[in-house]
Amino acid sequence: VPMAPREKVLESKIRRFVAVASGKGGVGKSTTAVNLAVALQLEGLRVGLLDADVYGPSQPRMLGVSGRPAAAGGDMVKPLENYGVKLMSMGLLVPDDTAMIWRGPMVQSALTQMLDAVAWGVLDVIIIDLPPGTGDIQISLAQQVRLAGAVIVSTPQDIALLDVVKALTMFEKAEVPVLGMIQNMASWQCPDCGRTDHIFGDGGAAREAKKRGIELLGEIPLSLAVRSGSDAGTPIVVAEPQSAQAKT
Amino acid sequence: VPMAPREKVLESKIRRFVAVASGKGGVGKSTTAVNLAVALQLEGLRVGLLDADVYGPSQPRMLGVSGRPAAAGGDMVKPLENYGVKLMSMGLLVPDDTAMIWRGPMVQSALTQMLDAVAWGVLDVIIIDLPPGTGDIQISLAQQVRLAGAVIVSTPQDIALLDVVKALTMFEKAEVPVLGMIQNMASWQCPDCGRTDHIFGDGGAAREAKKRGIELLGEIPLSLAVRSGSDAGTPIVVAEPQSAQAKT
Ligand SMILES: Nc1ncnc2c1ncn2[C@@H]1O[C@H](COP(=O)(O)OP(=O)(O)O)[C@@H](O)[C@H]1O
Ligand SMILES: Nc1ncnc2c1ncn2[C@@H]1O[C@H](COP(=O)(O)OP(=O)(O)O)[C@@H](O)[C@H]1O
Ligand SMILES: [Zn+2]
Repeated sequence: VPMAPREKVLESKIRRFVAVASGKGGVGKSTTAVNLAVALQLEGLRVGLLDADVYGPSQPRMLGVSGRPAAAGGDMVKPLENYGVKLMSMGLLVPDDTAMIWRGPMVQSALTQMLDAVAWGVLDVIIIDLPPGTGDIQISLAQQVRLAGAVIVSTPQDIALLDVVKALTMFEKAEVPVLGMIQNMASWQCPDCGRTDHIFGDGGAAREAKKRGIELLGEIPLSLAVRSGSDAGTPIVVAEPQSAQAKT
Repeated sequence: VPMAPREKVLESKIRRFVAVASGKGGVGKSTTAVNLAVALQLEGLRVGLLDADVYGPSQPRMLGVSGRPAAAGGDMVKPLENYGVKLMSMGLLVPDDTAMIWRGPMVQSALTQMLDAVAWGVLDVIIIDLPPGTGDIQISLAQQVRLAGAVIVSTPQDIALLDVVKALTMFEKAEVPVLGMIQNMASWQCPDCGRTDHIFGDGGAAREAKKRGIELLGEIPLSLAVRSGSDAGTPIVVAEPQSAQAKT
């Protein structure tokens, strides 16, 4: 598939597009995407974050960003920025309580706008936070950009693995390499007595990664700091850089 | 909008269609839907469960059901059944590792098939487990059946509320009454020392329900029995009927 001329412009400015996906919702994909973006920026890269979850954009809140994007000439807009990361999201374009009651074609055109009509500037990497499922948004993205790779986030339990396998199948078909898997909410340690519980199962995602020869990039425990960081807009890598969660 | 003749046939056999929705994924919507279905059956109702999450169907596993649906004459198929609940799901029609890499129109026709081409028989209520978001599946459903109401499931934290508000907006626009809200993963109690932690926040969904005059149908704590029940296909109402979780 030869790339359209428009794509050449976007690809010439952004060296790498990396998707963060999970198949299933609520496993910590958006939390992982924002922390990955901030961690890469702390290492000196020029980083963008595209919130492709058109129906449920949570990146503005997670990155602690609000306000409307400014015009950038032509029909372009500027991304908003915090912690050195540039962000574009449907959550910046409509009020929080607006539901995007849109069918596929509308969603596809919103994605195209967020890629092409944003003055991203020159970036080393754009992290794309994908919504759950394998529908219009995922198909459109694979058709519009050349993904350098995908990071898969899962919780340990069997139910989440069903959806992880579907996401892996989708990336295989689209010939997108899987860079690794992150097992999130791996365990909970009681702050008082130290007892550890595997509320969401034990090691399912790690076993699946091993079985398929995919690198396990890390295991993140359940932690109050991670959850309160996402509600407050301070990603954990910023709040507690030295903590185990941040190092993953 | 006058109902099509086909709809009259379906509506004449099924007295009530109730949707279980959340807007956000991973908050326990499928777990709530299967337990609601089984609980209503235990009270003597004839209950069906439609797994409308075409991209990530988890009801076959949660209800402990497997196998292909049998032909029922014409192009109809029979639903599968367990604990007295009739189930239809994409998960029964394709192998677990098949990803539905489908755009909107394919999804809409799959939903229509699961409503019309299934020999549901006469039922008092069908519980419809909706996927996250406000896209093609939700729009098609609201156009195809007259929903008697919707139950909204949420976890307590702010991030989940953003999506709950969008789901509420969607139901308002579609003139579907909201029957109530369930706050799931409300807290975790340490089995050793009894300390309680609000891992996913404290009471956000309950406050939102109160603000909007929506009945809070119940609060469900995080529990190992709930999670292992869904992985094993024994809904908690069946495994521990007397437990607090089951009573909600
Ligand atoms: N390791 C963790 N510990 C505690 N809470 C977490 C953790 N990871 C994610 N969360 C919380 O779980 C919720 C779901 O995470 P989110 O990133 O929105 O998932 P997804 O993008 O997969 O839907 C958020 O409120 C987030 O704060
Ligand atoms: N109250 C609870 N306690 C422990 N685990 C739960 C609870 N509710 C749901 N879960 C688990 O959380 C995961 C997500 O639930 P699920 O019903 O699949 O959510 P959704 O349908 O919203 O994506 C499942 O593995 C389920 O077993
Ligand atoms: Zn304890």
